[in-house]
Amino acid sequence: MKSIAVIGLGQFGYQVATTLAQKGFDVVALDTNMEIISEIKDIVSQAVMIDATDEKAMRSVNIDNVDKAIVAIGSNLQSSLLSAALLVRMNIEEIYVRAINALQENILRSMGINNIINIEKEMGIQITNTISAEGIGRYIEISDQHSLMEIKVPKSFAGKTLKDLDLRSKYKINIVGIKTNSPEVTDDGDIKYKLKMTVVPDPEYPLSSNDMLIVTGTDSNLNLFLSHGK
Amino acid sequence: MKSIAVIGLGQFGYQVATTLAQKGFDVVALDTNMEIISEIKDIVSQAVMIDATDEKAMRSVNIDNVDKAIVAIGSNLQSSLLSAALLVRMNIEEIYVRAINALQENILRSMGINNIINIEKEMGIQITNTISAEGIGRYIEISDQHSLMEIKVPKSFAGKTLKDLDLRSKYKINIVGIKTNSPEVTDDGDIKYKLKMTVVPDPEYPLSSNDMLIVTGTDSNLNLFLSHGK
Ligand SMILES: Nc1ncnc2c1ncn2[C@@H]1O[C@H](COP(=O)(O)OP(=O)(O)OP(=O)(O)O)[C@@H](O)[C@H]1O
Ligand SMILES: Nc1ncnc2c1ncn2[C@@H]1O[C@H](COP(=O)(O)OP(=O)(O)OP(=O)(O)O)[C@@H](O)[C@H]1O
Repeated sequence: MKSIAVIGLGQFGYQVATTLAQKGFDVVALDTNMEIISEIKDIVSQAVMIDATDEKAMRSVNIDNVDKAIVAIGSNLQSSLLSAALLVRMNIEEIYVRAINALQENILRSMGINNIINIEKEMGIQITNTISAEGIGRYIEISDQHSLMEIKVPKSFAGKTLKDLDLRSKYKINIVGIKTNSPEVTDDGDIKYKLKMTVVPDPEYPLSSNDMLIVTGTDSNLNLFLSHGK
Repeated sequence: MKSIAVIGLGQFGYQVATTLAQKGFDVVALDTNMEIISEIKDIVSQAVMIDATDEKAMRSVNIDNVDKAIVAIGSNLQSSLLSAALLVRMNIEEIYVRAINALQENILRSMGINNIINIEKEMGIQITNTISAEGIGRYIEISDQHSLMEIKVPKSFAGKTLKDLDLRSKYKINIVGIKTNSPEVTDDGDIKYKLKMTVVPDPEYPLSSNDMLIVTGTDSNLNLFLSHGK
C-alpha cells in the first residue's frame, strides 16, 4: 500500500488525511499543532508533531521515503512554499501542493511542481453548476461542453421503458444509470423507501415518476431534453 | 435570467461571482472591501460596497428581490451567520451558505438553511480520488459505490471496436464517452492534435491506444475492468 505524507492538518488537510486512511493508504500526518496530532493519531498510520520546513527534522522521520506527499497548508504561504521546496529536494515521486492564489501557483510551477490544487477556485466553479441547475439533482461537468446530470423522470415518461423511449437516438443523450426509490418492508412491518442505483439500466424496466435518471451528453442536447421532458 | 446575490468576494466568492456572470446570470456582488468591488464591477451586473449584516443597507439596495443568494464569507463566522439570518428574514427563495466547520453547519441547519457548502471538506474528499487514481485521467464519485472514470485505452483493446469488446456484458460497465486525439492540419501545413469528445460513442469505431474511455460502473466492477485491461 502506497504511503502518503499529509502536511498541514487544517480543515482541508485533516479531511485529506482521514479520507486517505479510510481508503487504506498508509498515511503520515504532519502538523506543528499538538492538539490536532493527538486528535488524528488513532486514525492514521503515523501522526508527527513537526515543522515541515525543518529539513533536519523531516529527514529524521524519513519523509524522504514516502511515495507521495501533499502540502495542505493554506494561508501560511511561506510555510507552504518552503515545505514544497524541501519535498522537491527530497526527490519525492509525486508532490501535490495547495495554492491559495495565482502568484503562489506560478512560484510552484517554476519549482517544477505541477499538481497544484486551488480549492477555493475549483469549488467556486463547481458550486455554480449546483446553483444554476434546477430540478436537477446532481450536475457534473465532464468537459466544458459535456455534463452528467441527475434528473427526475419527466411525468410523460412514467410507465414507459428506456427501450420504448429510445432517448439515445431521439435526444443524442446517454442514460448512464437509474436511481430508484424502492420500498422495503422492515422487521416491524413498516414500509421504508430505500434508494437503489443501477449503472447498467435495464432497457425493459418501466420508469417510475419517483426515479432519477442519470444522463450524459453535450450541454445543448441535455438542455433540449430537459425542455422537452416538461 | 435569474438574479443571484454573492456576498463576500474572497477567493471563493470572487470565483463564484465571475463564473455565474460568465454563465449569463444577473449577478449582484457584495463586499465591504472597496478594492475588490472596483476590481469586479465591470464583470458583474452590479457591485456594491456594503456590510451584508446591515439590514437597512441591504434593503435599500433591494437584495430582498434577488432569486438566489450565496453567502461566500469564510473565516468571519459572525458575519456569515448574521448575513444568512438576514437573507432568511428577507424570504429569499434559495439561499446557499458556506460553512467552515461542523458547528457552523449545525447552526445554519437550525436556521432552516439546507444548502450548505463546506469547501475544505468537499475538496479534501475529492482530491483523494485524484491522488489514489493511477493512469486514470479523471475520477468522479457518482455515489458512494459508483464512479465515473477516464482511462487510457488498454493496449489489448487497440484496433478493436466497442461492439467486439462488448464491455457492458463482460464487465458490467458503461462506456459513456470516448476522447480522441485527432490530427488536424493547420493553415501552415503543420499537424496539430486536437482533443475531441463524443458522448454517444460509435460502436463500430476502432479504438486507438491514444484514446481515453470514459466509463461508469460500480467501484468493484471498474477495478476488475482496470486490472484485466493490463
Ligand atoms: N511549517 C508548518 N509545519 C507543519 N504544519 C504547519 C506549518 N505551518 C502551518 N501548519 C499547519 O497547517 C494547518 C493549516 O494551516 P493554515 O492556517 O495555513 O491553513 P488554513 O488556511 O487555515 O487551512 P484550512 O483552510 O484547510 O483550514 C494548521 O493546522 C497549521 O498548524
Ligand atoms: N459583513 C460583511 N459584509 C460584506 N462582506 C464581508 C463581510 N464580512 C466579510 N466580508 C468579505 O468577505 C470576503 C471573504 O472574507 P473572509 O476573510 O471571511 O473569508 P476567507 O476565509 O478569507 O475567504 P476565501 O477562503 O474565499 O478567500 C472578504 O472579501 C471580506 O471583505
